[in-house]
Amino acid sequence: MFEARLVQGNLLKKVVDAVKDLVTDANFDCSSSGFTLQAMDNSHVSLVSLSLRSDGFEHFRCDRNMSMGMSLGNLAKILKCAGNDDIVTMKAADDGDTVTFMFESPKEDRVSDFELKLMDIDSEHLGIPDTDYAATVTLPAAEYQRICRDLSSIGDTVVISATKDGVKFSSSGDVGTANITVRQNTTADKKEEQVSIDLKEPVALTFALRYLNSFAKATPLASHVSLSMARDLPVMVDYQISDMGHLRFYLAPKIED
Amino acid sequence: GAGQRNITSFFGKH
Repeated sequence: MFEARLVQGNLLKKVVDAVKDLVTDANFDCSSSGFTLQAMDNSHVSLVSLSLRSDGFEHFRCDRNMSMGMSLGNLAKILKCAGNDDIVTMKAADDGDTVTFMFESPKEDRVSDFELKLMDIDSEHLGIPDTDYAATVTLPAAEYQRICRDLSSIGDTVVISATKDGVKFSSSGDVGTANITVRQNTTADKKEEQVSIDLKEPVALTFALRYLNSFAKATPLASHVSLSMARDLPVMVDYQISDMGHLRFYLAPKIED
Repeated sequence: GAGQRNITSFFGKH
């Protein structure tokens, strides 16, 4: 059987809220090492990769590797019924066709359980190669969200270029053009405002803003987000989930005409 | 859209 108890239950809610608009149905894979998900969006342009390590759960038991297909919309509906401070426990039998979510209030005065029907989902697992990225910028997650939102009002695509001067986000459209540059700032008073840039060589790539905007729905999960780029390769947008794992998005670049 | 690559052309299927 599978059983996992997460004291910070709202973390699961944040994860599902972050991906449910990008991916409708997905398989959650459970093994003794943890709880993972890999799924592409419907257009197969981006890939979501979630990893929650077993040691991040208060209790984790998985006797046999299993894949649980879920509608993320339905899962979000169920998780919405959990209190913000509730402890969430997931349970599933090895051969069952449901997964149960149990919500316990911190004062232990309210317990509820919701059963979600599992579904058969044909999904392809992609191999994500280890990549030596040319540039990685780590910036406040809220700043990334703002850049994507602001540029979306100007154009449909963004050119992200990393040079020794900083990382520039440029967009253009009928309205005009916009450039936003973030520079390294590791001495900001507040840690949550720090920006760090790791540049091995300059790189510039073009991406659809629609997807980058969608990834920003993961903002509540982490104070910072990292964008890693290499020439002619998908960008990796990485939200670290403290003490547990990560939620990563990969987006294929656009090719200049 | 035009010029948009698929993620599957970068990450091989297992």
